[in-house]
Amino acid sequence: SRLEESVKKTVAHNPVVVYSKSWCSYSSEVKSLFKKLGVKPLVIELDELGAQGPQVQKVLERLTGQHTVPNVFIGGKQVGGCTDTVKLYHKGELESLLSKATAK
Amino acid sequence: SRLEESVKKTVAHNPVVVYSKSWCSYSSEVKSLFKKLGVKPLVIELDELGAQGPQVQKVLERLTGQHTVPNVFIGGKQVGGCTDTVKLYHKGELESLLSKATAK
Ligand SMILES: N[C@@H](CCC(=O)N[C@@H](CS)C(=O)NCC(=O)O)C(=O)O
Ligand SMILES: N[C@@H](CCC(=O)N[C@@H](CS)C(=O)NCC(=O)O)C(=O)O
Ligand code: FES
Repeated sequence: SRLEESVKKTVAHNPVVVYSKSWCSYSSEVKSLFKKLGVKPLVIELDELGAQGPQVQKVLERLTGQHTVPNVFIGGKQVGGCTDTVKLYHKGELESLLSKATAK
Repeated sequence: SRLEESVKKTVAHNPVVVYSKSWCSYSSEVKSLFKKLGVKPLVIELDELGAQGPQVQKVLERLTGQHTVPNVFIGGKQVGGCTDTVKLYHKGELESLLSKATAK
């Protein structure tokens, strides 16, 4: 669908993308982790897209199998949610993923 | 209002009460902390109350100044949200609050 193409394009053309909900603390935690690492992700607040919000969430579920927020992409690849991103950080793997993605 | 009276009665008559939203990870974190401590709180899922959900949330905001979830009460006193409850736990203060409240 056209929406699916636009989501695919968004994650391909931006080094770090976070699909979020503005009032969700797990989404905020991921956004502040990137801020702490000096990274400015493209943040898309699904609850601020009006009728398209639930539709984009369905596309994300189709593309990634994940219907929850936050949904994080780095270098065009889906990383997962908040706990996944924080785990990568604690294992020291997040920073190398970020430098590869932002170096392109 | 009648709803305010019923919320006041609920927090007065139950040792531990958690106002939650079923899909919220911060609400789940607080519920699992209590489970780990062997405590069975009264859990009220605001998103499962239908039209009353937002009304109860407004009453909680009027009574406690907090409009967010989770909203935790122990021994009739408002403790706060997830971060507040977890902080009390790490300071070793949560367990004494719980034993006082559940001993009654
Ligand atoms: N472990 C996941 C949890 C994600 C999660 O459950 N997100 C919630 C909001 S905090 C959600 O999207 N809930 C909607 C739903 O369950 O339908 C993560 O760390 O991102
Ligand atoms: N620090 C608070 C954060 C609470 C919070 O922001 N909760 C969110 C859901 S995770 C909420 O209720 N958002 C609704 C809103 O902001 O209107 C806590 O630990 O409970
Ligand atoms: S909605 Fe509460 S942590 Fe996401």
